[in-house]
Amino acid sequence: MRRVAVINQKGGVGKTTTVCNLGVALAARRKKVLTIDLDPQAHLTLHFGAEPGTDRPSVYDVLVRGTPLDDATLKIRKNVWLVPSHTRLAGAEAELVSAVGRDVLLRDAIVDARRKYDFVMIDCPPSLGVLTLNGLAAANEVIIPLQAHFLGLQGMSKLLETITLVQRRINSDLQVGGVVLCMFEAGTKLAGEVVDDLRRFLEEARGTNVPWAQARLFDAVIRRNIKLAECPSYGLSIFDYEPHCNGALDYARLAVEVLGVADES
Amino acid sequence: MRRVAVINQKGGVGKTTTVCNLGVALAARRKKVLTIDLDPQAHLTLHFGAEPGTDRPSVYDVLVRGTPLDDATLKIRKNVWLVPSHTRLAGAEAELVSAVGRDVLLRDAIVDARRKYDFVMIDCPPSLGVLTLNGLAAANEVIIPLQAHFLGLQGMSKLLETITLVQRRINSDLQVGGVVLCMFEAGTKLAGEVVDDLRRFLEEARGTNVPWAQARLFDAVIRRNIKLAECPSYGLSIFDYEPHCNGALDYARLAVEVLGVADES
Ligand SMILES: Nc1ncnc2c1ncn2[C@@H]1O[C@H](COP(=O)(O)OP(=O)(O)OP(=O)(O)O)[C@@H](O)[C@H]1O
Ligand SMILES: Nc1ncnc2c1ncn2[C@@H]1O[C@H](COP(=O)(O)OP(=O)(O)OP(=O)(O)O)[C@@H](O)[C@H]1O
Ligand SMILES: [Mg+2]
Ligand SMILES: [Mg+2]
Repeated sequence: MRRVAVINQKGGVGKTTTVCNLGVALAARRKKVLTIDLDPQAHLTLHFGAEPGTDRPSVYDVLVRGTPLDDATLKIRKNVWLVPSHTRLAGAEAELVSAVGRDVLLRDAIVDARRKYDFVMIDCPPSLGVLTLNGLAAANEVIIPLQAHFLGLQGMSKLLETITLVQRRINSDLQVGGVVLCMFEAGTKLAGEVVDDLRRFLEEARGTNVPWAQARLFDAVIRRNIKLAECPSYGLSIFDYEPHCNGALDYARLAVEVLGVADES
Repeated sequence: MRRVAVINQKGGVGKTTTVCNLGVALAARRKKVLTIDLDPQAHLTLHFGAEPGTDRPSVYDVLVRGTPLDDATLKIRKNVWLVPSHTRLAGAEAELVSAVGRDVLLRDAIVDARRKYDFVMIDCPPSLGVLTLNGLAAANEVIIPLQAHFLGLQGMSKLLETITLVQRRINSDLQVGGVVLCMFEAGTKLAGEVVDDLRRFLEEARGTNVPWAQARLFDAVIRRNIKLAECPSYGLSIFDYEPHCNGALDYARLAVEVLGVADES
């Protein structure tokens, strides 16, 4: 089972959009995909058209009350399941401050789950707090959505530092699978510079023992496309909303590449 | 002195870009502007070309050690000052958990400052935690940058709920000045729908006693413009980088409108 944390503490770079659409693209290739919404904003839950804040169990109950993961899981569509978020999750950080093993609560819930999946994809909030740490402890690989902007690139070193600490102290399996460029506007000078910086940075890490030594800059790039911003308002993935637009093609290409990675390893 | 918190817990909507460029636009109209970087990512600090993480006092020292605000203030350019962030700020939330009056530390530091300004503009991180609460407690008005996307609109009710709580319990002066549309792509169906929703929502609040009863949707809209994403890599505002591009025109227009509001009240 591949457990993927989709993370970047820089806000608004395409984390939620990637978990939703990459998840559905993998499901279309007959993979059973569980998605988990670890963001108190509950945007992944909204993106799938589920209502956050109901009395149904959510990821809040899994973390704070020990509710079994299966009891908090909703079936969304063929081969896609969701553990929804809840606004209460905003308080979880304070509630878990003194809980024993607070960083590995999600990991243990996934291990104990009865239903088995090919992929578990975790949507993290734009921070490096307890919720994101739970995502990193539960995952065996990380996908980093990145906007090819100067400010977008600045947070990478802090993010990789946090991933290294989690790998050393909590989860030795953790590796960075790759960086996916989102909202990409080819042809801008800025995009070219950022891509060159990033490629050079990843190549220098090859052969070292850092968690991103085998990370790749995915060839599949997610182009800026307003349909990707429209489909959440209908509670649909891009494949159910506009299956032939650039957004759908890009995420389908990313799914093929993500699947290919596994065949190599 | 107008104390403005620029806030939206949704990530990547243009908070930092607005504090930097609106700040410089107000300074160009002979207003003395203090900007404060409350985000551990230190993007406002980077945007002004200052180096975060040096031994120089930062907003971390002001909040956690009681360093006077004037001692942590840097002069950036004519009429613009900055209290920089520091990566250590990421730990401030945990360090301040049991501090007495932890929400009003910034407010008191501004009140005690010797140097006086016309505007204090506070860049908040993408969350509603202790740092953002300090921003709301220190401000007398709020500007909400918003991306006209479905997911961008979802967080508004939670944001307004938090502002109401701060107004009731900590800071009775707090009012929402307005919402500024950022990264705007006119002509998309989505933008039209979001704008209509928002306008209707603000009009319904007129005459009530909620903190956004007098809030406006600023006429000045910040159009999507790659130059706004390029200028931070040079440590420059849009006015120093490309003074005649759409980004500069839009923020200049916003400054005129923000100044005009004061004359009415
Ligand atoms: N390729 C794209 N083209 C155009 N719009 C996009 C694209 N990807 C995402 N968006 C839109 O941009 C906004 C930010 O994306 P998203 O919410 O997925 O980012 P995020 O990293 O999850 O944000 P947060 O940090 O708040 O969790 C959303 O409104 C989304 O609909
Ligand atoms: N009008 C615009 N057109 C194009 N790019 C923009 C515009 N405004 C901001 N940007 C870019 O979009 C990205 C997000 O903007 P910014 O960092 O200001 O948002 P933020 O709300 O401060 O993000 P965070 O939630 O991470 O603090 C940055 O890379 C910025 O350079
Ligand atoms: Mg998200
Ligand atoms: Mg910012």
